[in-house]
Amino acid sequence: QGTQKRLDGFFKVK
Amino acid sequence: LEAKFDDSTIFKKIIDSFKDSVSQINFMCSESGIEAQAIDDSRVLLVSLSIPPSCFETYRCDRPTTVGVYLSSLSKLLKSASSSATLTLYVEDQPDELLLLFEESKASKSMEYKMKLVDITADMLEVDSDMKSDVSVEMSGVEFTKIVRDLTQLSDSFTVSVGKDGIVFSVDGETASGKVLLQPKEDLANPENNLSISMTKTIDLSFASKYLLDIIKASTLSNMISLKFSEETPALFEFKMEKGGGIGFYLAPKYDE
Repeated sequence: QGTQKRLDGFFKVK
Repeated sequence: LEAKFDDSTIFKKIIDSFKDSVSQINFMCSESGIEAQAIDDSRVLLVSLSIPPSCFETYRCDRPTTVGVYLSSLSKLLKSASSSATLTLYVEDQPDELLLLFEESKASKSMEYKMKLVDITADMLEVDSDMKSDVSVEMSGVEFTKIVRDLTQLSDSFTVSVGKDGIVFSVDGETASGKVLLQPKEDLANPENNLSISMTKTIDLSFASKYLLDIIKASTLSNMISLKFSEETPALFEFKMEKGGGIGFYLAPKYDE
């Protein structure tokens, strides 16, 4: 049921 | 750092609310309070914690200090917490340990624990705390917790949709499906039952059930939960504490291919 996205796809690494 | 909680169970609740989501964390202590961010191993859930000075009976931090801890160890020490005991956290200038002092004035008892600090090199993600969202919902944390517990039993995926009818939580499992619709309401006598929705666009998002089960562990921190959704960003589930600060969970969605 769907593919899990990762946070890295949305937020930049500091 | 010298930071005293008048009720040691507050710190226990804070730590217990995310100790199963992440294994270690750096507390960044400064004069504006204690802040922390940690990402779970699968990089799907981010915990963002803020404990401002208003949460403490007394708070002093002379210079910014990073305090890295293993949450399983800290959580063991916090089993000693009780609402009749205060808890003071001490960290020296060149920190290699965290000292926890529990004091029960009525019982004339004090307990002291020392914990070795760990050097945690975790990368931090740049999270915009003003992140734009298409939908904001404020609702009872008890209600949200019950819905998550009930529905996640049926499926690994949990869907949230918000439209003109209200907010719908639904699951579609192999053997059963379920759906809960909530409409905005105002309960003047019991404001913790209020539900408000502000929306600029409808949303329909799915999340992995297991992370929602972790997130609801923080519901002991607040009567209310604030939810923020947008099709383009992770969702934010936030519990704000009565005395300021709180804990937010950023959760990346699941998408259909």
